Amino acid sequence: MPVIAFANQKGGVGKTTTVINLGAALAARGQRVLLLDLDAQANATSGLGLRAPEGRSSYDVLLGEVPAARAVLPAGVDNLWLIPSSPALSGADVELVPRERREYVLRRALREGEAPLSAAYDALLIDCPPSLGLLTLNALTAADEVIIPVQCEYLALEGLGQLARTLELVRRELNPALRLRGLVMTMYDARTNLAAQVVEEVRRHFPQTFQTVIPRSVRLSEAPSHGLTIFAYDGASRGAQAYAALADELLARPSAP
Amino acid sequence: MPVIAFANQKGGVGKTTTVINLGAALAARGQRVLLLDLDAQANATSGLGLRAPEGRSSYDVLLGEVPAARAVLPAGVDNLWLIPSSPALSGADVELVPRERREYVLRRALREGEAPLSAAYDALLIDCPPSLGLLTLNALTAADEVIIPVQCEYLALEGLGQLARTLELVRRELNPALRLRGLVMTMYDARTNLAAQVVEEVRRHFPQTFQTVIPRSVRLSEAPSHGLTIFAYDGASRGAQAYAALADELLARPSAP
Ligand SMILES: Nc1ncnc2c1ncn2[C@@H]1O[C@H](COP(=O)(O)OP(=O)(O)OP(=O)(O)O)[C@@H](O)[C@H]1O
Ligand SMILES: Nc1ncnc2c1ncn2[C@@H]1O[C@H](COP(=O)(O)OP(=O)(O)OP(=O)(O)O)[C@@H](O)[C@H]1O
Ligand SMILES: [Mg+2]
Ligand SMILES: [Mg+2]
Repeated sequence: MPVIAFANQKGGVGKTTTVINLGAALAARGQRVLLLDLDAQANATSGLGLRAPEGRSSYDVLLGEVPAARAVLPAGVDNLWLIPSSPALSGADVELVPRERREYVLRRALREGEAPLSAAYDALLIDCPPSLGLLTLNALTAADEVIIPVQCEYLALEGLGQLARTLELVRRELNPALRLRGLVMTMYDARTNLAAQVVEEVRRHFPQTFQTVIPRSVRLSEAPSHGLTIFAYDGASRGAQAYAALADELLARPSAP
Repeated sequence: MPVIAFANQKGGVGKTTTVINLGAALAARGQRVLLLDLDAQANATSGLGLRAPEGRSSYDVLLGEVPAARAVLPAGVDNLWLIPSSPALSGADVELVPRERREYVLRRALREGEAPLSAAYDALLIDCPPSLGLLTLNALTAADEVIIPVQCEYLALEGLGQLARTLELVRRELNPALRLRGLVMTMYDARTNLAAQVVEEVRRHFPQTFQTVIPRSVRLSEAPSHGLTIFAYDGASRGAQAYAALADELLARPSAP
């Protein structure tokens, strides 16, 4: 399994919730999974009840020359690990600007050296911030694939064109091997027509949209307040079933060549 | 009324929805209101059914030396105008880095010259992107006040500390007069305990939290798909009533000296 970036510049669409819970579902299926929190908000880190030790966060890996392997923490779940984030990352976009080949900094940190991190795990999932700045570009340049969480809302549709153009640009200039693994519809509220219309519209434009749709479920938004994945918090909930189904779909549908 | 930045690095908390609908409610109360879309997603622009004409967007005002007054569009609502955004803005964070006094570029554009734009309107509301990068810093440096939309979700709580520290930093280094006008709770879902807990927690830490709470209402998320404010789309809806109440509360509670 490859390095997968979870990206969408639209905010609040379920990037972090998907990284944590899809990661946990893959880990439960025997995959050795590493999560990388690349967002200064550090929601993936706190959502697992963790904090970055001083000098050993994704900021330090990117800008402080700390080897990525030294920043890895156990996530408190079998087969799941995390490189935590810290608020220092909010300055990274500006600090990366003068760097040589500034879009490749993360790729080098994950793939170079004697024991590249990307080879030590079955899957490496990157949680991106809600922007198309240098941090997200670094994730897209380091990744083999990208998964786009899309909220079932009108405003979430608007940005997909811009995101698709950015992926094209990254493929042309920075990372020719980058594949779109799929779009995953999130926070589907069966009581509204809007959600169904948005899903239909997205499926029409992007055939790679996963069959699995993640329902809106308050249990998913409660779990991070306990520092737990949805499986540890409420394994029988619709949210847990949906992320389990998404993991099965991902494992059954091999990456495009 | 001052220049007010609507900022929160957490994504999807209701920044754009609040700028459009609070702006419309203030306009309905006789205030001449200018909205400024400072997000490359351009949701405030498309949410009003508008598009930036070539060379006359907030990107051109910031980086292209176009006078701000030339980028103003009528918003199709009495007393409401907009400076639209364009996708070019997604490169602005990087392009602003080498500029002299790069955090003051927007402040100069809005406040300098013979006929400063900030004096021509009763209120100037800035929709910020979900980050604490140079665009948001420019908005906070140009603003007299900041309003923070906070979604009634646990993960939205996490970032408030970092946002408060950023406001302190801006006040100390860039804009000593910046005031926190208030926090507005959004997407309150009365069916969940989580929402009530989050509201209570936020009120405890931030006494400036508005009394008005914006409920979760699908009508609010449908309105932008028609390019309409909530008042034009469904004036009797709970969302419309809440934003009207917020406008009344804002007008009744003068800015702190
Ligand atoms: N399926 C769901 N049902 C209900 N709530 C959800 C669901 N998925 C995510 N949430 C909640 O919605 C909010 C936004 O989700 P999340 O933070 O994962 O999005 P994000 O895209 O990572 O946001 P950001 O752009 O700020 O990084 C969070 O409070 C989260 O707990
Ligand atoms: N009170 C509400 N009830 C229901 N839906 C809402 C409400 N407020 C906003 N929304 C919807 O939630 C989504 C997020 O809101 P919005 O886009 O305004 O947030 P934002 O903070 O501007 O996001 P971003 O961080 O991407 O700029 C949108 O699809 C919007 O239509
Ligand atoms: Mg996130
Ligand atoms: Mg917005």
